[in-house]
Amino acid sequence: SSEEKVHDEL
Amino acid sequence: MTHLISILVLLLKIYATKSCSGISLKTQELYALVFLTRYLDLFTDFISVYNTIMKLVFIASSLAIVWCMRMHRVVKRSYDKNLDTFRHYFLILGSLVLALLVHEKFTIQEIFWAFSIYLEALAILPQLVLLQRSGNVDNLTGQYVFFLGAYRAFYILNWIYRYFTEQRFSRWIACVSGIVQTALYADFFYYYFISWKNNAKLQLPS
Repeated sequence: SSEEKVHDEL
Repeated sequence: MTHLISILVLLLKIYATKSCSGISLKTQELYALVFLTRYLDLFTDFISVYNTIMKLVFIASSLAIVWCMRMHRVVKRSYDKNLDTFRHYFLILGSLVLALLVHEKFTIQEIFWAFSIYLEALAILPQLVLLQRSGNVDNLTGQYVFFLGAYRAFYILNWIYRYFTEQRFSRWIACVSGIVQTALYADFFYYYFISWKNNAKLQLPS
């Protein structure tokens, strides 16, 4: 999938 | 949680002793810059309520500490200005250049994100140099630096876990920087555990 990557870490 | 504890310990030290001796303003300013540039996604991505609250806490607390050390009538007098001479502008410049060269995507937000990761890895250096110069480390300052380093060490365990449990785990910018960041604490951790084992005051060799 070409799902948009988000930064889920703080 | 250890990151939160480190911030609470620092605030406690400043509040209880009305002093910021042993604390590097330069490191604190770098952290403020780190959080301000990393959390630009507050406006674009929602991850969770926890994530948003933590971002706001880290931005607010880092700005509050910088404000206290610069502006507070009593606190600012205890700042060890003559010991806190690390050229932190070089860290900012170096991180910026590296972020322009190595990033996940060439967008403003991604370049600032990479910049904040690189800068965070190095931001502790002025603090470590200040501690080394002053030799004696007061109890709360020692605990502050310990918890700050511990939080990054726990991240490494978390990445190992995520590597094995997630389908696509690729975050090598954060991982490599995080390992560098933790490695910078190795010397401090060594003396911290020695003092803990001997039940003695934390002292760094000059």
